[in-house]
Formats: sequence, structure tokens, C-alpha cells
Amino acid sequence: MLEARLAQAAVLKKTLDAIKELVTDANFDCSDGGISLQAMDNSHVALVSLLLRADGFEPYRCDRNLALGINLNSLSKVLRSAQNEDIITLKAADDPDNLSLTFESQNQDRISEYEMKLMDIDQEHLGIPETAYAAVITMPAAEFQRICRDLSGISESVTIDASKDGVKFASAGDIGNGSVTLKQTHNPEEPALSTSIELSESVTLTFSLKYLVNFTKATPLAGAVTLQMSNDVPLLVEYKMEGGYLRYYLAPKIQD
Amino acid sequence: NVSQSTIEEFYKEH
Repeated sequence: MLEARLAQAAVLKKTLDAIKELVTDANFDCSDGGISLQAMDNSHVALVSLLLRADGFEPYRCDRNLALGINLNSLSKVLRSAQNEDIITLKAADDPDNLSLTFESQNQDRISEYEMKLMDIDQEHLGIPETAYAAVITMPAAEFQRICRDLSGISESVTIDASKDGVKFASAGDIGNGSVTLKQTHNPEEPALSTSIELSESVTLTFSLKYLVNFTKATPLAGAVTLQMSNDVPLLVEYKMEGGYLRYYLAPKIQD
Repeated sequence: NVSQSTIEEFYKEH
């Protein structure tokens, strides 16, 4: 059986908000290491990979591996009943038909109990090799969100060009063109406000802004975001949170 | 001409 108690419902609520528009149904794979999810969007252009490590829960117990097939929209509706500060407990039997969710207020004067039906999801699982990316850019998550939103007003696509001069986000569309260039900065008092660029070779890739804007729904989960790129492979956008991560992979647009 | 690739073109089924 699975029993996982999370001190703050907000983590799960924000995580769901960050993936539910990209993915409709997904298996939550539970093992003794924690709860993970991997799913592609309908068009197979983007992939979401979530890990909530066992040590992020207190307590966490999972006797055998379980795949909980969940409709994310349904889970999101159930989680709406949880306050951000609630303690949330997930429970499932071995070979479960239902997931049980309990929300307790901090001072335990309110206990809400929900049961959600599970579904059978036959999902392919992709093996993503460990990659040493040519460019690793860490920047404030809010800055990345703003850049994606601003450039999506100009074009459907953005070309990200990482070089020793900085990282340039450029878009060209019917109304004109625009770009934002970030230089490396260092803010020792607030590391989350720094931008760092590690580069082994220059990288230029073009991506759909629709997906990037969607990824930035994860902004409330982390102060910083990391973009990892190599020529001719998908972009990795990572939000690290306490006790896990949310990663998005985005296939590039390719010159025919 | 630019075309959108898919994730499966890069990563194989596990």
C-alpha cells in the first residue's frame, strides 16, 4: 500500500496547476523512492517529468510499486478543496481502484476526506539519457516567464542563442521582431535573482513559445529555472523544489 | 522551412 503525508498541500496544488494543461491523464508511479510521473502532451512535442522524493513526505510508505492512473483535471478539482496550508495524506491499497486524499488543517480542527476513482492508463515510458548539455542557463523563474510572455506577443516561435556574450531570446513575426539578451549576473545576497551561463559550445535552437509559456505555469514552485540546451536535442527546462523537481522537455523546431 | 519535431524522435521507448 501507499501512504504519503505532505506537510503543505500547496506543493501538490501548484504542481498540478503547472502540468494539467499539458497532460490530461497520467500514471503517478509510486515506489519506495517517491512518486514520479512522466507524460507527453497530446502532440508529443513536450514531455513532463515530475519527481516528489520520499524524503519530501513525512511519513512515506510504499510497500510495492504502484501506478496510479489519474485524470489530472479530476485531481485538480479535488485539490481545490484543500487549503494551501493543509496537511495532505495520499493513500492507496495494493492494486487500487481509488486514491484516498485527506486534508487536515494545521491545528487539526478540520479533516476533509475524498476518494478519487483511478483509471487504467497504458502509457509509453521514454528513456531519457543523462546528457551533458552544451549550455546551462540558470535565471530567475519570473524573468523567464516574462520573456516568454512578452515574445509570444510577437511570434509563435523563439530562437534561443547561447554564446559567450550571453543568452539571447529572439522572435520575429508579422508585426515586427523583438529580442531580450541576458548577461551573466551575480547577486550574492539573492542567488535566485542571479543569471548564470555555463557554456562548452555555442547553441542556437528554435522552440514553440506556446509550450514555453505553458511551462512557466511552474513559476510559483521555484525562484529559479534552469534551461539546458545542446544543438539538435530537446530543451530541458527544470524547476527544482524542496523534495523534488519538475522538468519539461521540448522538441526543437528544425530547419528542413 | 522550419518544422516542429517530436520528443519521440529523440528518446526511445523504455
